[in-house]
Amino acid sequence: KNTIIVKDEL
Amino acid sequence: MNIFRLSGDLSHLLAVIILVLKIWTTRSCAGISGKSQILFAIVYVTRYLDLVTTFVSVYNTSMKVIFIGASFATIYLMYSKFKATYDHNHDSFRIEFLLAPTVILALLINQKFTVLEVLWTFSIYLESVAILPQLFMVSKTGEAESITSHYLFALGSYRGLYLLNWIYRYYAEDHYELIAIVSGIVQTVLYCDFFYLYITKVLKGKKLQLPA
Repeated sequence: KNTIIVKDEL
Repeated sequence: MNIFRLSGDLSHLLAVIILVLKIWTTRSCAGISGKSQILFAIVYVTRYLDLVTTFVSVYNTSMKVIFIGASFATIYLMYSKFKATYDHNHDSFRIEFLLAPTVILALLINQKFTVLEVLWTFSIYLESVAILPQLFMVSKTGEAESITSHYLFALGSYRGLYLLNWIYRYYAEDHYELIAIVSGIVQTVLYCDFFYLYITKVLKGKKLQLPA
């Protein structure tokens, strides 16, 4: 599973 | 962007707008916890520090700016413009009991030990409990105006809708973020009692009044 941090949420 | 995420954001947006408009039009912040509003301002500032480091989209940037702006506007209205209407006596929750544990937790449990990442994590933890002073105030006075209930309902629904968004993203995009998910569940659970009262009372045209 991809757990890379992508902070695209609010 | 999926429908759950979009409805969550719109619900969040609606909540902050309802609050500013309520205070502005009634010229009063009676029944609103200034402490919760201070905690939300801390949440937005510490989470959206990435406004200056990363660009995601115009949508993303605008929403972040609106949340920070509305939050500071609310604090200005409560602590300056309509200060006289602020109900100090009932807003007696000690916020250090929320700040200290969330700071410590963010330092201990995070994805990466960097300043931005720890602050982001802290803001996620703090947001999950930031409504407690407000809920405490409602339970202390035993009631809430209907407009305050609508605000709380919209604000509570937002993270609940995000939970659906995370379930969707887990299956559709193989994407998940455990810290946000666990905190989001805590946050939504804290509203359950209120949701029950909102549905059984406010939606039937009655005032939100707690049983004595």
